[in-house]
Amino acid sequence: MNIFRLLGDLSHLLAIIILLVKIWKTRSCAGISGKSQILFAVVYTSRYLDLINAFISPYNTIMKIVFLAASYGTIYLMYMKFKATYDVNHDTFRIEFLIAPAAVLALIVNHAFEPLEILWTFSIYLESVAILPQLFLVSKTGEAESITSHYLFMLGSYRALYIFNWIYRYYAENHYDLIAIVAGIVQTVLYCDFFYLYITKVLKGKKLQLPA
Amino acid sequence: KEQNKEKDEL
Repeated sequence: MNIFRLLGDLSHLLAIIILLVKIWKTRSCAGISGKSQILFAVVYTSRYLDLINAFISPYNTIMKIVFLAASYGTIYLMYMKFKATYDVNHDTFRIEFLIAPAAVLALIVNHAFEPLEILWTFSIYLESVAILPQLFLVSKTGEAESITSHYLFMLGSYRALYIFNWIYRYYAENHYDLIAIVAGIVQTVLYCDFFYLYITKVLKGKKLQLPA
Repeated sequence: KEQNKEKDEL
């Protein structure tokens, strides 16, 4: 464990908490993409199956359980409890166009052709594009509540911090994982224009408005 | 540098 990965995991945890608080406090999931939340649940489910047979550390196990519970909890809030506030007309990204290519690529490019390894690889590829429906929704509505932009900033920062973790591990621990690194860079790049808007607008107290 | 094998990251 290193400071970059710890900060990354905490940023990730904070993002998930901010989202749950936003939905619970405002009793609304307006501006949030349920499609992205479904993709995140698929990512965590396919990646954390090793909870059953591999124990790394208490921290690792607890965080995996928290991420799984929070992602399914968010889906429950969005599609059941506060279903009336779900923006079904704008949340129209076809996630099958993200799931299928990730699955196909995982079958072709992986470290080993074994079920758990393929599922892990699939979850890495899917996570790199899982935010697209959310960014698509923000671009369609043209704006985002400031708490939603804080959520996105934390979520985007988590994988950006992981990139520093991978650089650190390459030099300090002599190992790397190219699949995770390439997918992590793609994932972070997708947030770039959002990061720009967040830093130039939201941090100045303005609302996040995308140029129409 | 060897390829990362154990999955110790979240």
